[in-house]
Amino acid sequence: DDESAVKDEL
Amino acid sequence: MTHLASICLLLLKIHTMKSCAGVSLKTQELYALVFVTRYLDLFSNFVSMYNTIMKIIFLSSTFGIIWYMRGHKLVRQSYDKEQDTFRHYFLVIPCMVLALVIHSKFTLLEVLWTFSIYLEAVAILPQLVLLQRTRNIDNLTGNYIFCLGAYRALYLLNWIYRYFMEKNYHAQWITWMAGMIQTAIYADFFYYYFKSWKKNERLKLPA
Repeated sequence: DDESAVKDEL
Repeated sequence: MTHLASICLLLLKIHTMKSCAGVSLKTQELYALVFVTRYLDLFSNFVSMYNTIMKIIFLSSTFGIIWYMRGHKLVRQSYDKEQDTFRHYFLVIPCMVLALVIHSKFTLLEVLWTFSIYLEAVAILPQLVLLQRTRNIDNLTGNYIFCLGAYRALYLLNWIYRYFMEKNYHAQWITWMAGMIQTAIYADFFYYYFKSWKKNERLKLPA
């Protein structure tokens, strides 16, 4: 899993 | 929303009392660095209107607070400079090193983003040190710090919720670990905050 892909939080 | 409330409380205090007594400029500057390094994707990664507006609010309000504390004639005089002695590099350098070692992808944006996660976890430390040295903590300052700690604690609940409820939600260990440390740092403060609230007394931290 590419953790860096998730950036929807502040 | 709790994070936004904390900023509103701080601005309310500074604006109405024309005082920043008990507020750490070091923590504000660290938060400015956190927001600048995290929101570098402001224009390249559109999540939602809400997300973009909040990013802009967090960035501008933090710089507004710093301007108040450094530039405003009256507010500047109330700053406890001699008490607010925590050194930035003491937190910034270890976080930078950690971000260079532990990250999910070795790119400039990703390392800076990871750095901002680590720095956010410890950015409150100068404020907590100053708080311990401050004799008279006013209600607004106490509530400001409470909200600042509460928002990460609420994120922990949100992460648990998302992990079980969202189909395409991926584990994000860096954020989770940093978030847990960030919340743990507030544990002592929360304890005395609730204690003073229960007894209806003014907040006071033991020396």
